[in-house]
Amino acid sequence: PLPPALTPEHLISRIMEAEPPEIYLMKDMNRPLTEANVMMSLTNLADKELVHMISWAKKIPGFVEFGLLEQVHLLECCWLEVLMMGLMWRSVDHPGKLIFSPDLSLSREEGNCVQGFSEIFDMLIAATSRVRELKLQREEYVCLKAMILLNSNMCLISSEGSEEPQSRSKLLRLLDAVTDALVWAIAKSGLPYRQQYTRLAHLLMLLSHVRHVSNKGMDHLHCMKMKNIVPLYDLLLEMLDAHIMHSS
Amino acid sequence: HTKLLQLLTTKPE
Repeated sequence: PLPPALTPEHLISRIMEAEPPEIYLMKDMNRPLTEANVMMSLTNLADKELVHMISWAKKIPGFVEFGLLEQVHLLECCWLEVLMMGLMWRSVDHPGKLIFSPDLSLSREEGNCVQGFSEIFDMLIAATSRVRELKLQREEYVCLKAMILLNSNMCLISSEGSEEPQSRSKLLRLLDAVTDALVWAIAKSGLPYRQQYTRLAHLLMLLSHVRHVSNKGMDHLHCMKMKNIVPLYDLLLEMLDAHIMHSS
Repeated sequence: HTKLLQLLTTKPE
């Protein structure tokens, strides 16, 4: 789906331009920090972010060339991973805290008020430490996020007869182009050749942790919904239900 | 996925 003239450098700049703006919660975090208040703020924020995520995906070169159902499926599979990757990126300079938005950050202890959160919090904080350790660069970060989107249903797509036959090869070609862009970004650092490809491996290995935490988070959110602890907003509810449906 | 479809098919401003 990519125009052949799009070099790795151009592709990265297009993906950088697609980055969503900073999203503010825009109201004081409801105090005291009770389970209901924290969940209310986080789901409110997630719902706002999801709207921007759709615009982001549409600006990834090649994405809108996919069929509408394919676009839906990709986003439904990856949305929490993309939200979590953004959260880790925002939190990278704040050890021990998660910066959900410029006006909402929570320490590990504050997150504990939500039942079942501490495990997910710890995994997010640990993954963020790894990002810090790797000194992830902005260009690398945007490539990884695009890869999460394009790779999200790679292991589901072949089992579904309804997909158009060229869809998978289109997806693979686009994923290759983003991989070239990531390799280009790593090469810019001037690292010795061997360290460039070990860095590529380390960056891609981050994604398996992100997938893992996202699955944990999805189960948690589903649980909160079932227990009626928090009212879910329309888009967030739709995305959660779709995910639960795909995975069952 | 009504809302998602709606956002995907909206033309950028």
